[in-house]
Order: sequence, then structure tokens, then C-alpha cells
Amino acid sequence: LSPQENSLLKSLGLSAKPSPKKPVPVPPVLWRMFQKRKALPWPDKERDSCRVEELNVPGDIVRVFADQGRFLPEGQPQGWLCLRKLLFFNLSVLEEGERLTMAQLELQFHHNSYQAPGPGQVLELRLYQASPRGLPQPQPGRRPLVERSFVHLHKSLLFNLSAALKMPGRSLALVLEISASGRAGASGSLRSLCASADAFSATSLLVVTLGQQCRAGRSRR
Amino acid sequence: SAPSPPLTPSPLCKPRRLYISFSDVGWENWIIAPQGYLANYCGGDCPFPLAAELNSTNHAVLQTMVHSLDPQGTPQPCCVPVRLSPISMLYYDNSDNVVLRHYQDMVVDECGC
Repeated sequence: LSPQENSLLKSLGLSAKPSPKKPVPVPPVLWRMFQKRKALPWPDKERDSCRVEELNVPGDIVRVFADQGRFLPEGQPQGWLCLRKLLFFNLSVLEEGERLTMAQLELQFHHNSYQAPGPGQVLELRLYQASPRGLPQPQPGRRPLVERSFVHLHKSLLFNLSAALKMPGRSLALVLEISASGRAGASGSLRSLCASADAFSATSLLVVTLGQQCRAGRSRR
Repeated sequence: SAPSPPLTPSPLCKPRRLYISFSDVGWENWIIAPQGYLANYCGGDCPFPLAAELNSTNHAVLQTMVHSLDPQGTPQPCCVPVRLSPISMLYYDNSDNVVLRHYQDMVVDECGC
């Protein structure tokens, strides 16, 4: 690679020329944003170049990180633990001068679950922050980052993790737990409630940042 | 989809048509879209007298005056972009993540002296 090409790539915000090894399909959300921006007329294009209108946040770089984590042994479940997984995102590509303005986690399932749960039965989803080096399981008494209950699982669940990622490190590690809870004695139906979590398919993290070019432009203005 | 600059063979400072194809520079395997774009460039002279349509700065007016007195020591003002617009690019980064990035100042819309 010529020094000239390296220098040009650097000014475009890339440390080296990428050579995709396992190219993934373009996430539809990015494709939609790209098409929309391409169709904008000039003054709008200029005005919006440092803002992601679709997500209503400042930013000029939108990345989708694939999960590199693994399923974890269920350990000591409390109630019906349906799923426990380490979610791991390598954020080392974020440059030093970039300011994170949004982080959104998406959990995808193969299908929506429409099966009616028993009375008072719900699926409980918890996300704990974890250290990728240390024990990825949540410590007793530690508060989850996200805690939500669902009667039905949707095909896609979105969680805003912007507050948790205000000071992003080189990676983000989380433990995801989905458990079924409800009236005691209804274990058969709790088991079937757990089955809907088996449709777990993929996880991704959408991150919006404000690059140096936009930050410099903003301070000039 | 950018409007094409006029194709008049004028020697004066104007945007000239330049289509940048990413496959020409060997970047087609990591840039997903667009495959290329109409970037344009500025070309042409900034002669005396500087006409209004040449978007000349006050500095160019004075440089033209000094050039007329000392053509050897002071060059004529040059033709440069005065208005550029951004484009968006979808690409794979070094870790195979898909990135959508808005790059400012990528398309030359207007030139001036």
C-alpha cells in the first residue's frame, strides 16, 4: 500500500485499507438511512450531515457491531432461567476523537411469540454489565443495567444503552438473562413460556458517534 | 444524482465534470455504496477583469492588481472550490463492521477565484 494511499485513508478516518474477510449483509437500518440521505436535496443534505435524523441524535458515523459473545452455562438459576448469554462487542475501531451520542442494543428472535402465557406469568429480561476478562456472570446483589418484563416476545427488542456507554472502553461486555416467572405450580406452562426464548437469533449494537470533522465544524460555527 | 456542471468549453474558472469510480482506485471491495459519485473539480483561469460570476474574493481582486504590476513575482489568483456538499458512504471497516459515514466537502458545487 503506497504511503500516499495510507495518508488519504487516514484523512477519511481509516487506519488502514479494509479488506473484509467475512463480509456480513448490510443491516437494513443502515441501508435505509443511506438511501434516504442520497435522495436529499442540497441544503438539507448540508444541514443534516452532522445529525442522524432517523434516531434524532447528533452524529455523522453510524456503526453496527455484531455480537461476538457465547452462550453461558445456566449456573444457579433462580426460577426458570431460559437463556444466559455473554454479549461481547469489540469497540476498538472507535477513534479517540469520536464522541458517542447513542448506543442501541437490538435482540432479534426468529419469530414473535403469540402464545398466551398463564395468568400472572411473564418473561423477565435482564442485562448486566460484565468484564470480558473477569467472570461474566452477574454478581449477587448487583443491579442489572436493564430489567424488563414481557408477556409476549417480539421479533426485535431495542434497548437504549447510551447512558451505560458514555465513556466507552475498547469493548462492551454484557450478560443477557431471560427467565420465565409466574405462579408456582404451573411449571409446565413456564417451560413452554421458556420455549419462546429459544427463538433467540442474533444481537447487534448500533452506535452513533460524532467524528472529529463534525466536532470541528460545530466549534467553528 | 448531483446536477451536472455546464459543459461549455469556457477557459474561465468553473466546476468541471469528474466522476470518481471507487473501482478505479481499487476500493470497490470494502466500499459497499455508492460505487462512485460525481465529485467534479475546479478548473480555468481567473483573468483580469474578474467578472462577477467568478465568485472572486477581495483578496483575489488585489492579487490580480499586483499580478498586473509584477507578473513574474505574483501569480494570478487560482480557481478553487467555494461550495462543497457532503455524501454518505456505506463501507466495511477493518473489523468487518458495516459503517455508514457522512463525509463533508466531497462534491464541488461551485468554484471561485
